[in-house]
Amino acid sequence: MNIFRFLGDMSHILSFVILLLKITQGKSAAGISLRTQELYMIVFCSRYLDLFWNFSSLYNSFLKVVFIACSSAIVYIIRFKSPQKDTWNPELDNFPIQYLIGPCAVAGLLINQDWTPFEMIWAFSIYLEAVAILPQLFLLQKQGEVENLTSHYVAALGAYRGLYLMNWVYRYFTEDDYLQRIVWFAGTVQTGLYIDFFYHYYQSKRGGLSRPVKLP
Amino acid sequence: LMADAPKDEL
Repeated sequence: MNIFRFLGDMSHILSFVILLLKITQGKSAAGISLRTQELYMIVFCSRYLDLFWNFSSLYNSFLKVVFIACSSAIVYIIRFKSPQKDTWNPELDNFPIQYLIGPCAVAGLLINQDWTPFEMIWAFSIYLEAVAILPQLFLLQKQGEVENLTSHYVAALGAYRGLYLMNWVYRYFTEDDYLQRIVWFAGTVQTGLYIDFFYHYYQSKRGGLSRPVKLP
Repeated sequence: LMADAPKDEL
């Protein structure tokens, strides 16, 4: 464990806290993409199948359960719970996620760390996580302006994988024969998708004023 | 395929 990875996990947890607060206290899922939340639920449920046999640390196992529980709760609330479910707009949040799931599934089958079913599913979840934010970014693009809490949510989510990139660099230079090419590639793509958002987020928060984030 | 490091990360 190193500071980058720890801060990355804390940033990821923060993103869950912000989103859960927003939809439970704010009683609204406006501006939040259910599609992205569904993809994250698939990512965590598929990646953390090894919860039952890969016990690398209590920290890991605990957070795996937390991530599966939170992502599932978020999907449940936005899909089924009133009044949140009425604030979800299927016309706006209509990114064809089958075009994300399909290619990631094929990539997981072809490019993975071993030919076992779990390794293929694991690789699939890594690739899917890299593109899971797309429906959310498209929804924000359509709306032009980003609600304050939502902007902090997306920023925390982007920072989490960005900090993981630093963690991988750190581990590469401090551990011998440390290789994680699949997550390195996917993590780079994932963080790259946030670059544009980060630029607008920084511009809007720079003056210390909480001017709303505007996406062109 | 690519026997990378064991999965010790989230």
